[in-house]
Amino acid sequence: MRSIAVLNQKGGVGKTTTTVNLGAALAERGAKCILVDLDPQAHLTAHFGIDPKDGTPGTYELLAGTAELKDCIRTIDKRISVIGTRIDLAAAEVELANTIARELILRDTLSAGNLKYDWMLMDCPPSLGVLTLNALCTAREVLIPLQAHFLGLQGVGRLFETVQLVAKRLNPELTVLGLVLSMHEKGTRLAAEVVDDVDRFLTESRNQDVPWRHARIFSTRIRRNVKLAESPSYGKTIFQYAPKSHGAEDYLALAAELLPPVKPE
Amino acid sequence: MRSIAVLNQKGGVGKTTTTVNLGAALAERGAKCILVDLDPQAHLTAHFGIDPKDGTPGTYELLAGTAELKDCIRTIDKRISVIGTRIDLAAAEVELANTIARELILRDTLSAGNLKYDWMLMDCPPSLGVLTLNALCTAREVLIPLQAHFLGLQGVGRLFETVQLVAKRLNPELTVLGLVLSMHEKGTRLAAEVVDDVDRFLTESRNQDVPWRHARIFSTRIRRNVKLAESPSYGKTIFQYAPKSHGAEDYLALAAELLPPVKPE
Ligand SMILES: Nc1ncnc2c1ncn2[C@@H]1O[C@H](COP(=O)(O)OP(=O)(O)OP(=O)(O)O)[C@@H](O)[C@H]1O
Ligand SMILES: Nc1ncnc2c1ncn2[C@@H]1O[C@H](COP(=O)(O)OP(=O)(O)OP(=O)(O)O)[C@@H](O)[C@H]1O
Ligand SMILES: [Mg+2]
Ligand SMILES: [Mg+2]
Repeated sequence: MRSIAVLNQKGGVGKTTTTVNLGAALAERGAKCILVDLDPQAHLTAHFGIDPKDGTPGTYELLAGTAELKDCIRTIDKRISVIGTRIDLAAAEVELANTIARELILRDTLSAGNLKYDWMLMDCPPSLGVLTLNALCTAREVLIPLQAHFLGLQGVGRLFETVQLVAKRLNPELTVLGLVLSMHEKGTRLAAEVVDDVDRFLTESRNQDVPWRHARIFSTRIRRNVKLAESPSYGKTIFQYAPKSHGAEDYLALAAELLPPVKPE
Repeated sequence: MRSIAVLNQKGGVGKTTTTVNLGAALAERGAKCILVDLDPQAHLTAHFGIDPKDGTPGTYELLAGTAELKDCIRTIDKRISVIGTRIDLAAAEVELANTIARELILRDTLSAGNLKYDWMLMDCPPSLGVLTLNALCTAREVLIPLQAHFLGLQGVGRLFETVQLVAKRLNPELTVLGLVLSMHEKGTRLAAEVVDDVDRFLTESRNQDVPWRHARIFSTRIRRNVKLAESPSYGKTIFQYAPKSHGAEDYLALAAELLPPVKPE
């Protein structure tokens, strides 16, 4: 199973939208996917029209150790399952502050469960706290949605530093798969400058022993497309809501870029 | 001095852009403003081209009690001052977890300082943790930037609940000034639906004893405008970078809506 943490501490860059629709795109191409909501906002959960308060346990209970993994998995269709969450997850940061190896709880819970999926995608909150660290310790790969804006660029360095620390101390297999430009508006000078900045940074790292030495900016850009913003209000993925839209096209193209196993050169 | 917390736990809805450019718009109209960065991402600080590591203390030191208020204030021009921050502020959540009345530290530090400004605007991180609580205890009014998307709507109820709790227990004068639609794209069905939802909620609360009984959606919508996303890369406000742009127009119009004191009916 390929397991990917979708993260960026910058808010509103398309983490949830990417986790849902990349997962759905991989499913369209025949893969079996499990999507995990690690954001107390529970937007991945809401995106599937799930009521976070319906009593089904989720990532909060997994981290608190009060539920079995099998009881937390909701089947959406034959290829997509979801582990949802609710706002109580926000308390995890303080509740786990003094727990030994608090970053490893999710990894240990999920690995004990022997999950039978092709892909696991984890949606992270806009922060680099204990919830995101649990995702980084569980995942083997990191996918970073990026809005090609100046403010969007600010935190990327710190994001890489955090990934490096986790790789050094807790999860040696962790690598950065790549960055995907989202809400992309072609042709603006700003976007071109940001892409150049990131490209230069990645090229300079090619021969260094860092988790992002094989990372790249995916050639697929997720274009700004209102259908992507509308689909969660119907509890649907972009493929169920607007299968012929740019949004559906772009996420299918992104899935195609991910599908051949990424072999290091 | 009118003091406003600019917040919404949803990421990427224009909190920083609004704090900077509404502050600048109020300054354009003659007011003296102080802008406070309470987000560890330090994007307000970066927006003014300030190097967060230049050694000048900021909100982290204020909360830790290791610097005097007067040493934290940076003068940008004759009408705008900034209290910046740096990434270390992210540690405040855990460092203050056991401090008595941790939500009131900023309020007490700023009120002891006898600030001489017309407006204070505080930029909050995308969460409702201790940093945002400090802003809510310091402010008298709350301004909520909102993107008219389904996911953007999810957390508004909880945001109001948090404001109500703070008003009840810690800051009885706290009221919700209103919501401002940002990155607005006219004419989409989604936007109209979201606006209707929020309007209905606010109208129903008119006669209730809640902090948002006088709140409204500002008639000024901040239109999506790439100049707003470009200006921080030059360390400038929209008025310095593109004074004739939609962005400048919209923030001036928003300032005009704020300027007559909001008298309860
Ligand atoms: N390509 C796109 N085109 C148009 N709208 C989009 C696109 N991608 C995401 N959106 C919308 O933009 C908003 C932000 O996206 P999303 O919530 O997925 O970001 P996020 O990074 O998960 O945010 P947060 O930091 O709050 O978790 C949402 O309302 C979403 O519906
Ligand atoms: N009206 C607008 N038109 C175009 N771009 C905008 C507009 N307002 C903000 N932006 C851009 O959108 C991105 C998100 O805005 P901003 O960073 O101000 O949101 P935020 O709520 O402060 O995010 P965070 O939750 O990460 O603190 C930024 O890159 C900003 O430059
Ligand atoms: Mg999200
Ligand atoms: Mg911000």
